[in-house]
Amino acid sequence: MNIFRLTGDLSHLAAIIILLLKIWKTRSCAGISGKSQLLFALVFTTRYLDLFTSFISLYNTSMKLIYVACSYATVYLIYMKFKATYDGNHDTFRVEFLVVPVGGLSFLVNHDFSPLEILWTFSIYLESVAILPQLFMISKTGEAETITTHYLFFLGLYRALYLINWIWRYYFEGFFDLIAVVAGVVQTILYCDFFYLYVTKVLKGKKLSLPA
Amino acid sequence: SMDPAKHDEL
Repeated sequence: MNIFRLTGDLSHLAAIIILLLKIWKTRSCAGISGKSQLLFALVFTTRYLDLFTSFISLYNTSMKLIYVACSYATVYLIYMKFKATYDGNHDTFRVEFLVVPVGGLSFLVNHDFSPLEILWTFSIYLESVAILPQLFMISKTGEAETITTHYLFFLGLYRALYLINWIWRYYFEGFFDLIAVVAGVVQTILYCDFFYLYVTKVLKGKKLSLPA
Repeated sequence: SMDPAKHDEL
């Protein structure tokens, strides 16, 4: 465990909590892509099946349980409790275009052709693109609430910090996981355009709105 | 150098 990994995890946790609190406090999930949140719930579910097979540390187990519980709570709030506020008309990204290719790729390129390992690989690939429905929704409506942009910032920051963590681990532990690194790079690149808007607009007190 | 069955990252 190094400082980049830890702050990455905490940044991820912050993103998840910010989104949950935003929905809970405003009693609304307007502007939030339910599809992205469903994909994240699927990501955590398929990745953390190793909770049943291997124990790594108390930290590891508790964080996994928190991530899974929060992602299911978010999906519940969007599709059940605050369904009336869900902006389904703008959440039109075709998720099968992500899930099907990612599913195929995880069968073809993995560390080990075993069910748990294929599901882990699937979750790594899927996580790298799971934010696309949310970014698509923002590009469609042309704007995002400031709190939603904070959520996206911490979510992107988490993967960026993981990249530094992997460089650290490569040099100091000889650890290198090509699948995680390639997917992590792809994931971070997807946030670059957003990071630019976040720094130039949101941090200067302006609302994130895209030119028409 | 990693055991694929033990992914220690989140």
